[in-house]
Amino acid sequence: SLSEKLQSAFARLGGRGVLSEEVVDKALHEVQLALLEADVNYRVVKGFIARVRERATGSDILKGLEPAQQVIKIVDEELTALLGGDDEATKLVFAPKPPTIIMLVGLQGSGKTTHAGKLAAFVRKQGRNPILVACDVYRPAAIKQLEIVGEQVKTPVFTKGDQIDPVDIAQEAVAEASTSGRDVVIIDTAGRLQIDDALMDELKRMKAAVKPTQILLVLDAMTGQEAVNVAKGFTDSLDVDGFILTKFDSDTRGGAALSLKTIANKPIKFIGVGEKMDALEAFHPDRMASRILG
Amino acid sequence: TGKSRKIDEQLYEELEEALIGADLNIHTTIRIMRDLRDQVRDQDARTADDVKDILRNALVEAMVAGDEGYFSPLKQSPTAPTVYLVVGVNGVGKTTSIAKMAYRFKEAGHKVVLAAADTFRAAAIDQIQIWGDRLGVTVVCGKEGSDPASVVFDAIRHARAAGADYVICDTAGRLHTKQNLMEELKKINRVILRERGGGPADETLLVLDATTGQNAILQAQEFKKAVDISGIILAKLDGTARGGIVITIKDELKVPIKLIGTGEKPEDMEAFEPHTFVKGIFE
Ligand SMILES: Nc1nc2c(ncn2[C@@H]2O[C@H](COP(=O)(O)OP(=O)(O)OP(=O)(O)O)[C@@H](O)[C@H]2O)c(=O)[nH]1
Ligand SMILES: Nc1nc2c(ncn2[C@@H]2O[C@H](COP(=O)(O)OP(=O)(O)OP(=O)(O)O)[C@@H](O)[C@H]2O)c(=O)[nH]1
Ligand SMILES: [Mg+2]
Ligand SMILES: [Mg+2]
Repeated sequence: SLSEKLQSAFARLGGRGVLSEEVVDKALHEVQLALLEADVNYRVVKGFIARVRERATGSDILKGLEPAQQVIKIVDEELTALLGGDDEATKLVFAPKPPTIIMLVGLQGSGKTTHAGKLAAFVRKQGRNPILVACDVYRPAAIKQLEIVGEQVKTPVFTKGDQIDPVDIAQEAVAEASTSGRDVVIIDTAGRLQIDDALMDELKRMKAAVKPTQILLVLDAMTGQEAVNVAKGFTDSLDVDGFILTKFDSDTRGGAALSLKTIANKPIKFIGVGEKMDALEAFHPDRMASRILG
Repeated sequence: TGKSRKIDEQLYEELEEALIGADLNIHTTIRIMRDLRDQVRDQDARTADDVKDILRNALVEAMVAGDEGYFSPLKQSPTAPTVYLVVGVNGVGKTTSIAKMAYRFKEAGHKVVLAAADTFRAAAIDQIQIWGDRLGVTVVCGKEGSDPASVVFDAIRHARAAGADYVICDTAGRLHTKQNLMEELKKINRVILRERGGGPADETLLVLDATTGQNAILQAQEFKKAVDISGIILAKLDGTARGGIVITIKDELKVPIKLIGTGEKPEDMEAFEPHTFVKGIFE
């Protein structure tokens, strides 16, 4: 682990009042390696290390701590603060007047369809009345997949088949929800590349047509350096409200989380921790920080 | 311009950033950059372009070290059917890659059978059946929730009886950290071993998502331990991710990259070619 690496690197340095530049440089070199191994974006790492260096150099070593421990303490605090921030922002936002409309977007295979189901189950537990909307008209059996997911979470699925413009499907779904007492509309969209202009346009049109309460970018927690560009692409086009990081039940360190927070500065609303419909958790910045550091 | 730009620290920093940005492992990158500086000195390189050429050649060498050539073609069985097993974590592109392989073989006049051995995920069987219908290839299924190993068994038997040239087995996405799922995969593999008189599938292909970072190394390690991966399919290279992690995987695990996925249509698959791949890292 990082703390073990730092402990051994500093085994022979006695604690001596303040953290010297030399001690800080040595420690931050290890931290930098750890963050890159954890998939934190290269530029984000540089900025983060610079911040920590500034705070750590010359700082008092707290009583009872080794220099290495002091550096880790600062790194962990900075990381947690960056990942966390406003607790309220991490909650799902509901419309003052129903229906609440949630649009799920993201790259191919990130877990949108699965998490549409998980969100439906989540809001049902809160006593709400969701409906799922099948707006992926491209992927073979995507609608069937959402219908099976819908059955698993006892939520109806609105579909108009795969020959209709997804924007029209979304509009009709919202109109129907308003008249049938459905107070949460969860729209599953097709996976797409953030550089696919035509498909990004489709999402822009959908946003303009249904005015979602929340647009959530569903991103795989094992995403590497491109997490920044993917987030930027979706955020620039759609001004997403937050993220769902999926497949956190793997052993990925999840550094993409830090890249998302630093670059897009939007909250991580949920993490996905499995294939079942109850595998949805809130995002905990402190746990995430120690996971990223390794 | 690169032709007259001199060699300085900023150049090395930019190249290092390009490698890391392409998801090369940091330790692989450190080693490559150190070797690069040595080679620049030894070869008396003068311009930035010279340095980039040396780096590109080094990366190509890393991709083909220990191989017979630049291409790593799919192995064929001397006696039909050739059997391919396709594995990987969730959502990486296994089912779609299988459709692409089936399309290619069908276009070449071969008879293909697909094994719908993802009996777990919602509409997984529907998904591969639609591909089978579109491509005109037989899909052997069991009922949803049935044992994947028995679907593979049925598919191989059916393929033999029907004189098919290829059987390609789809499996459910599974995290390499889930021991029970990796055990299930070993069981599927044992069925293949028995059906082929002790030999594994002609190819056991691990599909990796090009957007995946360092976790791809752990995926490759664990899948290799479980079912001795013979090749990698790197999918979703049409996105902005470069998939540089495969350089480390090839370097450390010696598993060749065989195919790349470049889109969602059946035609969107190509043989892996190292020069093109390395060029993509710097674009
Ligand atoms: N282990 C694990 N698997 C997940 C999680 N979320 C989704 N999956 C799996 O990941 C795969 C892809 O999930 P989907 O919901 O189909 O992904 P998608 O984003 O809708 O895919 P496209 O519609 O093709 O873009 C499936 O095998 C899911 O079961 C998660 O949190 N953990
Ligand atoms: N852009 C792009 N998308 C791809 C590529 N390969 C697969 N996809 C898409 O990625 C998504 C997931 O593909 P699947 O083939 O269902 O992936 P899988 O590994 O079988 O998923 P599970 O069975 O759920 O684990 C689908 O939306 C595919 O169309 C590729 O090379 N490029
Ligand atoms: Mg989907
Ligand atoms: Mg599949």
